[in-house]
Amino acid sequence: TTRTPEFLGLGKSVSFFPASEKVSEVIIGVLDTGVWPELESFNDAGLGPVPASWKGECEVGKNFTSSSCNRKLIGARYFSKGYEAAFGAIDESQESKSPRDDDGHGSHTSTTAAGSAVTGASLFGFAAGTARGMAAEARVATYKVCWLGGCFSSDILAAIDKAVEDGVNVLSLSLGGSSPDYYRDNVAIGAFSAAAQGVFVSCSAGNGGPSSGTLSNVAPWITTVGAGTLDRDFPAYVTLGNGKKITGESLYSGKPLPDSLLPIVYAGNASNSTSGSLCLSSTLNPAKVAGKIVVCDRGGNSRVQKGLVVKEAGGVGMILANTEAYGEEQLADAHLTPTAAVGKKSGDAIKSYISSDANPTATISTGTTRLGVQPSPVVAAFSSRGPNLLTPHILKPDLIAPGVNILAGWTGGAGPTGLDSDKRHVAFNIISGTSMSCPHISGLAALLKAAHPDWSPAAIRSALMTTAYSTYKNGEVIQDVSNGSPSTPFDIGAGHVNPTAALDPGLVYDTTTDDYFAFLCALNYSSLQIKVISKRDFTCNGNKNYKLEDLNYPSFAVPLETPSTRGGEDVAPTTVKYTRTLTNKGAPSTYKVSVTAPKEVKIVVEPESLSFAEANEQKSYTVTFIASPMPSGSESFARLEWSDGKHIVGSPIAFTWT
Amino acid sequence: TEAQKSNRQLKKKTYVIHMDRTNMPQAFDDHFKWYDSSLKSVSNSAQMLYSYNTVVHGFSTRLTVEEAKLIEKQEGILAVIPEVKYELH
Repeated sequence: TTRTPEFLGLGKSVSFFPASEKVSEVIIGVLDTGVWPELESFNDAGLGPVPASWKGECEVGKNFTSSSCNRKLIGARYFSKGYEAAFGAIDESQESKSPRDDDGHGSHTSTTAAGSAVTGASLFGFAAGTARGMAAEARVATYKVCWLGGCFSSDILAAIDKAVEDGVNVLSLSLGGSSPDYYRDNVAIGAFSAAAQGVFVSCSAGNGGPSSGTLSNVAPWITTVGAGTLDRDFPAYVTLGNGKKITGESLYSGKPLPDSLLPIVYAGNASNSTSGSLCLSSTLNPAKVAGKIVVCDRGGNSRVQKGLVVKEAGGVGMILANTEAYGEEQLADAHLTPTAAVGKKSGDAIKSYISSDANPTATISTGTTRLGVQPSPVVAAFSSRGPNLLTPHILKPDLIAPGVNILAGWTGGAGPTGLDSDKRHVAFNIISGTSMSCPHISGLAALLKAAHPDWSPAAIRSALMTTAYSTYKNGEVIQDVSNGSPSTPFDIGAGHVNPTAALDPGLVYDTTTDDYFAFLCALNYSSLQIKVISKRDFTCNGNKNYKLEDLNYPSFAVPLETPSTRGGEDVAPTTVKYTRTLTNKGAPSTYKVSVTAPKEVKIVVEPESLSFAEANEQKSYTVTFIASPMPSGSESFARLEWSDGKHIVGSPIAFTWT
Repeated sequence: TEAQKSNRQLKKKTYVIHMDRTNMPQAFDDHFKWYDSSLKSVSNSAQMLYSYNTVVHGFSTRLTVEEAKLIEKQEGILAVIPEVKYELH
């Protein structure tokens, strides 16, 4: 990436940053579409021998030899048996039966997490700079589990199994599926044992936003990552025949449109299809779009596919207009036709102009990379949102990280759009998704692991969460680009990652494997179900009152019942108590609590002060929430902070009434 | 129809079989042989796709719905979980 290190403050010299040789002891395993090993991002210059603990391999296959790996890319495997069992033998003319990445996604995620620094990186001159992963000295091992037909759980589980055996310290999974109960979810099951063996597991939250309740990978032993923007964009300019100028986004780099104005048409008026405005394949009437700029609505098919549909129908350019769901979010893509992606307001203005003018005209021009865009970050519209439908007592996502317009390594086997007709070859591509934010956290977790080798995965997750920020420097809450409103913990979890603060969090919520067992007991899981997840014999104590409220998690979710669902006219406040334990990871200090509470809920923390005399000392506290009745569907939010004047250990709180 | 129902039952799907190694019968000195024996007891033709040893104990294989129900009832089987397709984000 060429901007996130600076955006995250990694460019600064901070005394407690881990030394390069310590980072190089950390191994990040990436489960994805494989790897393009020839990328300069896998240059191993300056790296010492592979860590002695490493037991992995560089598997040989089509276009992949044992010498494809080096001291940077120390392992590469592929898992295709589940895929081939479902789809039949892999067609090697279409994809490589080897760790080689034919898609690009896996090269992008692995280089985002831990790519070596590459000077002079850009995509067609956009986002130019030095590209590097978050943990640029860490080692990478890739596990190819995703193929043209998808990613299958039997392959993913085999990859997790092997990666942990190989000796990875961090696992990065930018994929997801439906979330049945934890004991039916093989990714959650594999991640449990991985975490129990000291492996930090980060997963993407999903791209189901902005709808609520759309999260993937919500198990509490997984770090669930949503996506936000950087302070960078790629402007493209639309000039309308009425003189109005509109700014959108694009990474188009081909032959520009003429300065003179061209006819413009709304796709919905140039198609016989009921969903003609979406520019789906073969839905545009060539007679109505030939030689014109076409306005297409977002949704239904990929953004780059729409440009191709326009081009194939004879159109000369595209304006990609957001609908209500995407708000003002502007995603940059390496379109094959001159394009400007515009927000909903601009899209509406352009459509209004088209409908009001007998001969509407426009032109599109592409600008250059712009830095310092504010406000930033804003929550991506696509980033999946809470509440956590599987376990409403656990707040997810855990945090957000950069996931919009991210430049990172790409495959030599596909063009930047991924379209078959895109014959361009690039070493770097700019793409968006929670797939892109997840490896940012994986790389940052590797940095924390290097700085604090004895920290558990839960301690690392806690440090990342409790030091995340949820407001801008001016005090305003991070915005949600889908509606321009302040975001909530259901959008951002604890907030946006702040790695320099995470390196020295002061206190952590060090959730243990035993805590997770108590959590499973609180879910009323049977011993059999617990054993499926953990491999261990564990019988919940019938005399013990296991409570979901007491999982030692760095955030709080408080589901409440309305009087009607409680079965009566009772309007008395509901009182619930949560318990947490903090572990000191700093010098002796005294922390005092502060709470910002909504008017509907009174929050009492006991004790209000915690003194730690030594490192790793633990102290517990309780939080009592006294909540007034609210209509079903109500939501409210609060924040709890412990501070010793030097550190702030923050936790978001989300209340829901159902 | 009955024929369609029968076809559905014969159609194989991938399952991950989670095994309880602490309940491995004493007749076996190797968990892999135990997995294989468990599989062969419900299907002579089924092949093991993977054997899992580190984060879970068990294996994956292709079974009919009937075979999956049969193996689920065996001693030492913790869970039989159907294959799920995941997508990149």
